[in-house]
Amino acid sequence: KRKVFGAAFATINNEFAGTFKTLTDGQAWLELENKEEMFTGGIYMMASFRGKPAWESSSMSGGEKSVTAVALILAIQKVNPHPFYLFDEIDQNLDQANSQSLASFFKERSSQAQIIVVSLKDTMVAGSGVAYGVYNVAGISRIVRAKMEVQVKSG
Amino acid sequence: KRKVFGAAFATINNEFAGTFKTLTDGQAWLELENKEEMFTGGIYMMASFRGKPAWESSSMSGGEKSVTAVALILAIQKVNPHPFYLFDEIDQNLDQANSQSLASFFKERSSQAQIIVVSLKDTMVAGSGVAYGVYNVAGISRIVRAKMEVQVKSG
Amino acid sequence: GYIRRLEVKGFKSFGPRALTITFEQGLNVVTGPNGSGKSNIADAILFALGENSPRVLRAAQGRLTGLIYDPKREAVEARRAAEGAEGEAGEGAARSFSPEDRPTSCKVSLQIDNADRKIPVDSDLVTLTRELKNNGENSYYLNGKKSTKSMIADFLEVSGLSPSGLNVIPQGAATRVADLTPDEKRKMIEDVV
Amino acid sequence: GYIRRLEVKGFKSFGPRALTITFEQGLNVVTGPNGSGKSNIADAILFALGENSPRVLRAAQGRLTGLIYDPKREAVEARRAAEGAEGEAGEGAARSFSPEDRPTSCKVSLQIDNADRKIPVDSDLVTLTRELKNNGENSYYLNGKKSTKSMIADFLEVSGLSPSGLNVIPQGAATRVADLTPDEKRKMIEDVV
Ligand SMILES: Nc1ncnc2c1ncn2[C@@H]1O[C@H](COP(=O)(O)OP(=O)(O)OP(=O)(O)O)[C@@H](O)[C@H]1O
Ligand SMILES: Nc1ncnc2c1ncn2[C@@H]1O[C@H](COP(=O)(O)OP(=O)(O)OP(=O)(O)O)[C@@H](O)[C@H]1O
Ligand SMILES: [Mg+2]
Ligand SMILES: [Mg+2]
Repeated sequence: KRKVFGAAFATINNEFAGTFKTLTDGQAWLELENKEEMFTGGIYMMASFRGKPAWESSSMSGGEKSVTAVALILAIQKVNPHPFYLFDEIDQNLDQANSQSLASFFKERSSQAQIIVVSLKDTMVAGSGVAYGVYNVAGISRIVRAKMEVQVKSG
Repeated sequence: KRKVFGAAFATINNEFAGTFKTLTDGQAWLELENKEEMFTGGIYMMASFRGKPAWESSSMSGGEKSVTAVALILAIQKVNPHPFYLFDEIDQNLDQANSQSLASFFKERSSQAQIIVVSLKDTMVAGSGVAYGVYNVAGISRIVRAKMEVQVKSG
Repeated sequence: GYIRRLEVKGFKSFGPRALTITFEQGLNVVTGPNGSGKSNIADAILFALGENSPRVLRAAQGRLTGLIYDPKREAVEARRAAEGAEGEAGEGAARSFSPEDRPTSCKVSLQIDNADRKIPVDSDLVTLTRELKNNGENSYYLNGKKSTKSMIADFLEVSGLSPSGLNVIPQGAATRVADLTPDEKRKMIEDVV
Repeated sequence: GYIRRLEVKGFKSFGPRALTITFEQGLNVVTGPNGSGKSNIADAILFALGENSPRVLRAAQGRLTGLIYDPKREAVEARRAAEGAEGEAGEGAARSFSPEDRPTSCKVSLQIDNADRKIPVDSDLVTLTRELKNNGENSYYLNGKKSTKSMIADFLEVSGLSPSGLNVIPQGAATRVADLTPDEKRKMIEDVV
């Protein structure tokens, strides 16, 4: 059990650093509270955003914490691949730059597995292959589909 | 104590209905779990969005819950007026229409008291009197101020 | 095994009639106003994959039967009566909002692509169907043939489809992961390994 | 009593040098990228108004002294050494990021308009200043004159400025209010009455 956890932790840590780098061009890593006894301590999420010093996630801003958590989630997903992924407004408190880079990340990753993303942001909709518009008439949901043309530029 | 609470509850309930109507053109109201013994029961937040049936807040969508909670917060603030108010990304999960109407609500209310709003949304920035752009250089925050021209149209 | 089609009938805000969504293999972005029904799509997918927690599915009144479309008839009747009292105009508007009766069940079918035969069934498509009646009874079907909850659970496990390992991230979950304590973060990673 | 100016020095990400923000009476919207320092403005205002909880002020390491600007020198030194090993280019870039030493204190001054004399002080402006040293010692000033924590608390109460009754809504609070239980909602209203 300890060996399996150790190996998975190392893989997740690598993926986490790679994903965070792709998303923000910064550096991120996981630190074990207790290296000897992995199961007795916690795990710290550390990151340094481009041009800024490194902080533990509890001292980051709301959006910085989210981006770091998203990078960790995406890294953990790699360890346990699925044929489809579903994200519901995961970009809620990201600024324009971070949501743009997440949209490109999803576009890239969607060549390996199906991704369904719920989002209110134009950046995410513009970057998609297919967009689904949901609306409500007298309490009943309806859905229209629109294939996004390749040349769509987000406004 | 019971009388004071009862009176404040009635005022908040009125304000809540009025604010919700202004924000969404729907109807909202508070229900006491136990009308006889106010202090032993809880308070339910009920609302019906335009064209939709009424639901208790726990059965609403994420954004609907937020809008309803914002209306309640704004109503409670009326009971206990302050010279200034500060809201930090209160519009985070609101769609375009709801953030637009919240932006107009703040504009209107800012004639009675100072309002400072932190927001990532263009709708909120475009509707302001003065905008402050915060940015970070090598870990240090800097701030620039811009007086919004009256004719600014949000893109 | 990507999701090709989702068919719902009587499930949450999708109403009493059948509704179909066809998904693509690549990136599908779902957007729309607050309260339009976006998260209910995620709930429908989880329901078909066997999710049983009313909290996770955000079922009204905290009971699974709260997933069945509820036109809130009694509320509408009450309002219509009030509008009726205000004259004919109310009648017209109210009539266009004539919600049907509440269905006695909700049903969700999930059609999964199996061209790569990763799922141990010899067909290009695999259809998972789950129906919940208002008496709380669930029925499960695999490619149209009646099955049981545990058989479906085993089937999902073997075909790598059971929603675990964080492949479905509900609304607000990323912010919650960001605010986990160091111990909770370790536990999250342990659960996936 | 609206806020006219906020002056910070050595407070969180505002760095060791003094920084001033002048606010208007009407609607002021603060915007900027993630991590730029927007919420730190709210924290500075709450700090000057006497807020003492490291959690509410989001102070690093859960201690009030975590509010003092921290250039994270040891992290920068470590990185610079690593960059230095990669040749001269690293040196140039690193030099432009030469954070000053960590200040020994942080200070916030809040200038409040008092033309309407609602605050019981005979001056057009009222300035509240709070300084926190790295030994944990706080000093409070009212219009430049040394005061005490309890005198400031009383003063704020009398002038209707103490942050209570929900006039400051921190990041994420609206979503938390939406998810309160019915009992917690009643308690929220009771607290304000
Ligand atoms: N004592 C300190 N010294 C230096 N920087 C600090 C200190 N405490 C916090 N910070 C940093 O301040 C930065 C800005 O935080 P803040 O929460 O104000 O951002 P924000 O603009 O609100 O971002 P978001 O849009 O993500 O909410 C963070 O990157 C955080 O690491
Ligand atoms: N059993 C039900 N019958 C009818 N409507 C329901 C039922 N259960 C929930 N609803 C309604 O479904 C609506 C849509 O909810 P959903 O959470 O999918 O919205 P959303 O598009 O995700 O919105 P947001 O952007 O705010 O997250 C809500 O208004 C809710 O009241
Ligand atoms: Mg939703
Ligand atoms: Mg913030």
